[in-house]
Amino acid sequence: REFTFIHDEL
Amino acid sequence: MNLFRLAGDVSHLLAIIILLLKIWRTRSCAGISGKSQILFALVFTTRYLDLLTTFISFYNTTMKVIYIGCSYATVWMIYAKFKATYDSNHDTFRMEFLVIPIAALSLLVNHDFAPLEILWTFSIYLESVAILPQLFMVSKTGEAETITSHYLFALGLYRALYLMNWIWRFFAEGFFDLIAIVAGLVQTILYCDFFYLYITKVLKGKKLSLPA
Repeated sequence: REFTFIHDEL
Repeated sequence: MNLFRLAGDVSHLLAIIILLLKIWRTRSCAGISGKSQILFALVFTTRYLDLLTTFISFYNTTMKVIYIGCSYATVWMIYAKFKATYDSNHDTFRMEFLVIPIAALSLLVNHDFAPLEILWTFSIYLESVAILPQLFMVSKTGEAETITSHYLFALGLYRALYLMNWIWRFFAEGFFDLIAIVAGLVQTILYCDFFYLYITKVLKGKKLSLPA
């Protein structure tokens, strides 16, 4: 499992 | 990117710049909580570690770098450059009462038990309450300079605009991040009392002072 969360907000 | 989020980011940037300019131009950080500013520096540092791992956009990277840079500049002005004007007697909130429980909470409630993700979660939770030392200081002294209340208003408005951005994103993209939403709600609620005073007093040209 290589899922990382991308947080595209500031 | 939607209009609410852009307005939120601009409001956030404006708040940070208002504070920097206020301190720089008056050569004084009187009435400003250094503890809140340390907490915000910690918030930005732990949240934006993804600068090193993920590229999202030029806008995203630029804003992150500006937020981090300004936040450290503010801490430096309060604790070094204009230290003599720092009102430490009134800045008595205990940071560990926020940081320790929040560190524990971010270990327990997160999207993924991974170091960067836990630090991101920590920063979201911490941001929601990082203004408390400043609000505590205002309530302790019973007043705030008008420029300080503009800063607080812009800073509070930013998360309120993000709440609208999240409603927008839920309907437009089916996107929602429960951790950010709940923390953002808490953060905005903490400002409500201040918003009331700001609208009823500061916008009518009066200084923000609390009833004795």
